[in-house]
This record gives sequence, C-alpha cells and structure tokens, in this order.
Amino acid sequence: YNVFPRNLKWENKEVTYRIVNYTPDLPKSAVDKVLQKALNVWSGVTPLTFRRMTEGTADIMIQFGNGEHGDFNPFDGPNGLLAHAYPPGRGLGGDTHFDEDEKWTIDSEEYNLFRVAVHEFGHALGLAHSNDPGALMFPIYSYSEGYPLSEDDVEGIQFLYGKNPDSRKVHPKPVAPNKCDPMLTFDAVTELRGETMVFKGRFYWRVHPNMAEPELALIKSTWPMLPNKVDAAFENPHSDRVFIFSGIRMWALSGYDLVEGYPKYIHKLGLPKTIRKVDAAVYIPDTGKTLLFTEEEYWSYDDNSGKMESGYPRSIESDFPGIGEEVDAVGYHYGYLNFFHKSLQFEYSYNSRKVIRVLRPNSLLN
Amino acid sequence: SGMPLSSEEIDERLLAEKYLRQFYHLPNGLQGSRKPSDSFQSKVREMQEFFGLEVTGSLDGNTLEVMKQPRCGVSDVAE
Repeated sequence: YNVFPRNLKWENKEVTYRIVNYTPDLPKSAVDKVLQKALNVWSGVTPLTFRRMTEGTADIMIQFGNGEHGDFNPFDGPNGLLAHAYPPGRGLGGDTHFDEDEKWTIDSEEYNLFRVAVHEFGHALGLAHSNDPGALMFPIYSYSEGYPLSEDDVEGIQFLYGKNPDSRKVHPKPVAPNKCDPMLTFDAVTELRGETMVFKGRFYWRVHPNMAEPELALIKSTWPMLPNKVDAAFENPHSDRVFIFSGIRMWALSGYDLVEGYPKYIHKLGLPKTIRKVDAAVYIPDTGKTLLFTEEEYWSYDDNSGKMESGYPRSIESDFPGIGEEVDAVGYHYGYLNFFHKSLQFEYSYNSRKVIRVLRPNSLLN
Repeated sequence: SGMPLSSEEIDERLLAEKYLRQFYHLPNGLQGSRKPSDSFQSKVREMQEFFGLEVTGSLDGNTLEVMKQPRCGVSDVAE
C-alpha cells in the first residue's frame, strides 16, 4: 500500500459526505445505498464514522460529471479514466468524482459503482495506489464479488487511522503471492499459446519465454467467468483449448473467451461422482492422452475416443516413482513432466520413467 | 535508430506520453533538466516497475496493454 505525502488524513473521526448529484444509470435509492455501503467498508476496519449531509459543504463531496467538470482534471469519455478522488484536506480535499460517460452498474457488468466507490473513498481517506494487483487500491479496474478489501488495503488504512475498536470480523482477501518465496506452492500450471500460466490463489503468473519477469494478475481480471481458485489446468494445443478445473466443474477457454457449453461437470469426462476435484491435469501430445490426478491416483482420458481409458485409476506413486503420492500441479515440456507437490518440483522423464531433477517450484518463474 | 515512426508507432507514443504525464508526472516539452527522451524512458521504467512488468524502458506490447486498461484517474506517484 501507499499513502500520500505527510500521511494526509482526516483528523476528526466523524467524516461528513454529501451526494451532490446522481447518475441516470441507476435509481437514486440504489446510488445512495451503494455509496453508503462503500463508506461502511472503510468504517468497518477503522474508528471512522460517516455522516451524510444533504446541503452545504461536506468533507467528501460526491458528484457525477463528464469531460471538464469543474476541477481542471477532466474525464475522457467512455472507458479510460473511470473516476478520481482527492486526498483529505480542505476545499477539494476528499471530493470524489465519477465519470458520467461510463455506464454505472450494481452487477458484474462494467463498471460496478460499488467497487469503484470503495477504491475512490480509499483515496478520499488518505490511501494512494497500491502496486499489489490483488489490492482494491490497485489502479486498474477489476470486478470480484464478496468482501472488496485485501489485507494490503486494510493494513494501509489502519496505518493511518488504527483499527476499529469494535473489532468487527472481516475477512480481507490475502495479499498477492511472492514469487521469491522459497516455500511457494502452486495450484495449477498450464501452457497457453506459447506462454506458461501458473495459478496461485486468486492470482496467476504469465511467463513468456522471451521475458525475464513473469507478470502477476488476478485470475478474474483476465477471465471474469472463472472462479477465484483453480485446482488444475491443461492445454490441448491441437484444439487450441485450455481446460480449467475448480471443484466439480471445468471450463474450456479459447484464449480469453469461454467456449460455448461450458462450464461442465468433471464427471462428463468419465470420472466417478465420488471424485469432487481434480488436483492436477496434463495433456501428453505424443500420446493424445490427458492425465488427471486426484489424490493418490490418476486417470487417463483418450482425446481421440473421447473416453476414459480402461485400467484406471492407477497409483501415482507406482507409475511415477520418486514424486511421492500426490501432486498439486503438473506441466509437460519436451518429453518431461514437471510435477509440483508442496515446495518441490520434480522434473520427470516420461520416456525413462524416472525423476531427473528436483527443483523449487518458483524456478518456473525464473 | 533515426528511422521514421509508423503512424501506429506515433499513436502508441502519444498514448504513452499522455498516460505518463497523467500518472507519472512526465514533464511537458522542455520542462525538467533531462533530455525529453531520457525522461520518457525513465517514466516508462517507473510505470513498468509499479505494475510488475519487465522493466525495459521501451513500449512493448505488455506495457501498452496496461496503459489501455480502464483505471482510476489518480496519479500512481503519490508525491
């Protein structure tokens, strides 16, 4: 998180706000409710309280405007800039402006007013932008459901104002994973059109062979239709599809788009109904088979016949000696299977049926 | 390199300059003590570092992609 110079903040614990005008995109009552709820997110984690004024000058003056709207900080039409707010202070300080050229919503359609309002009120209370891509104070818009703040946001606002003395229970989202953590574990790994995608919690890294630094982003910022956590993933390069597993459902992606007819239940592949999640999955191009790992066993799905092969499930430990009983994630490169389990990565030769190297998982992230 | 820019490259450069002026305080024209090209590269690096991109100082595809995403109008440089 970041704060403004001199740790600008409101000195009084009661902060006033006034809604100066409304967007025609939503009923007034909906706007009132959304903005109050957005302020309550911050009062839930600090000693601050908010009091609404219906006339006069409040600390936080909220308005909808487009183009040049009176502060010499113009908006830019649809998309681009969505809103801005000023750090605590007199006059313009604390004021929050939303671009009326955007379409404001109360659902997942762009742009969700609640999400943007919580972010902007963060500025109005003294938070600058965070460079944690999972933080709400990250500058780029993203939508997700549930409690909007991450631990980073909560730490930032409590640095300025302290904790809420009522200690209400909140469940902020975890901060972004650290690629340099030697004990880092992965949820899933897959290729996608020449790049490697590594999933961890709500996030994923995108590793390009020509780039030294992997890029970290929220899963939902790229694929809003996917859940917040991925159990397994694999690419079938022949069909140009990436399959994502979470719980008992699976999604098929073509690049950034969801393939029609998905999500489907994983049991459509032929897995028994007792299987409630897939731990890891990988497509082996040489054989045309997809291996699906669940707990201590694995299955083999034949892409050509569209059926699960007979003779499965089989034991992971017996057929892949040296990698242990279970796996978290698996990838395939040039004849090698890369198995990930806890904080170890096993490079396994599919042809010679043995472990060639043992590495840390984050070697995949350079 | 001295080669003339294509119209697409000019558009990208203009987009980047506008973005960096708005969010990273890229000086206008002859403001500041550095050469304009040095300032531009330095601000591109700053932006790339903030967003966790590969810090090259050049306008690669990933950097431009980030610059085009809808976002908050407040500067990323708190100062």
